[in-house]
Amino acid sequence: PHIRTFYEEAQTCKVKGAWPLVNNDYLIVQVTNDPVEGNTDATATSKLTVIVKGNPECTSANFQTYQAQSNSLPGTFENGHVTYGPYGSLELIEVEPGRHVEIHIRYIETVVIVRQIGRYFTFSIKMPEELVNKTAGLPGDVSNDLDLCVRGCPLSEQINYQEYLAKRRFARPSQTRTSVSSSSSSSSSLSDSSDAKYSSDGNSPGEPLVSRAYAEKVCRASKLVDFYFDSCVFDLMATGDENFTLSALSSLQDVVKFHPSAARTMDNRTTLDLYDKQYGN
Amino acid sequence: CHVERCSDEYESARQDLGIDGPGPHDNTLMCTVLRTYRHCMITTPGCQGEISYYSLRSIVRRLMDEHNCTTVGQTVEPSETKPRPPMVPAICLYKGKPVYRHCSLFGD
Repeated sequence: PHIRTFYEEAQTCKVKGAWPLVNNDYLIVQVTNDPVEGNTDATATSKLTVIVKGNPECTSANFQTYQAQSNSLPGTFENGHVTYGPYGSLELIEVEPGRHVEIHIRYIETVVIVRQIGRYFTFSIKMPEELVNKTAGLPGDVSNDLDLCVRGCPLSEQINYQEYLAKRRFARPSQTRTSVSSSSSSSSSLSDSSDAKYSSDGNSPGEPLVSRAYAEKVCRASKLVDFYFDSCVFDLMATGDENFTLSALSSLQDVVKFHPSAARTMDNRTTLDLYDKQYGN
Repeated sequence: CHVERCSDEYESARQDLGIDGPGPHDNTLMCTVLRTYRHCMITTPGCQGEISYYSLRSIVRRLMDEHNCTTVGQTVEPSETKPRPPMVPAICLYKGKPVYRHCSLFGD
């Protein structure tokens, strides 16, 4: 999946299996990522667990757990509750059943958004800066060293999406899927004969499932910018699944809502010129 | 900081006492609602550092001066038909710097 860390680093990662996203004094978030159908090492999030640590004064002394798995985005915490504490200090809001929930942890002004798009999840969190890294662990405790939201992905887990896109700039798409998801309303209107969407000339690793030109057209129509545009193009080329366009769009909307100043500094797109030149031939 | 709740109560009290239209209004009644407003504001927790809170507080102080109100005197009892939601104790309100970080994970 693509990650934008608390420190505004944007990465595309493999991170297959279970990984921690956040682990501090207030909450733990863990994800499980499964390989996606396609010709890359890419994975997407199929399971997500949020554990809100206890707060005796405002909610309760116990941890509260929220768990979502593919095709199950519950509208309550694990024990069926939606609010905790006499002041609603911890509240789970089901914004759109089965598709969008928000967890508001009011005593630390933190909001977690979980969306299910297709089979996979998107995650966003807004948290006060001074609490992000607050861990009262034992001396030498390195428990948050692998938190993806804090440290980003380890180098060995990173995918250079710019190189991937540049190397396949003119690649003809392979046909590994019998059909392409058409949940995005833009897809049908964008299909045109000049942009080869599929061909049947083999299936070697890393070959795109749709052409870069086609993917760019779909992503541009969704008004995606910057890292979110390239992520969308990468996802479409890697899987041919247009659900991922909506995933990038939702994530961009969360940034605009949570972090307007970051949104103002976004470029129309990240530059691929260097990579396009390098792999142009 | 739920200072807007004090403003709502102030407006509501003015309506109840029939002094919500254009003035001039009876000074005694105005002082009663302004004292109520002031009392609500000084007992609302978690407003340290909120600009809106300090602005409103200075407005109330100015209005009280204009109407020669004393700080001690009659106030409006909270209406029984409009119960106030429980006041959030200060410990359950975040009082740190309002500077936020954001993280997201999406796509493949």
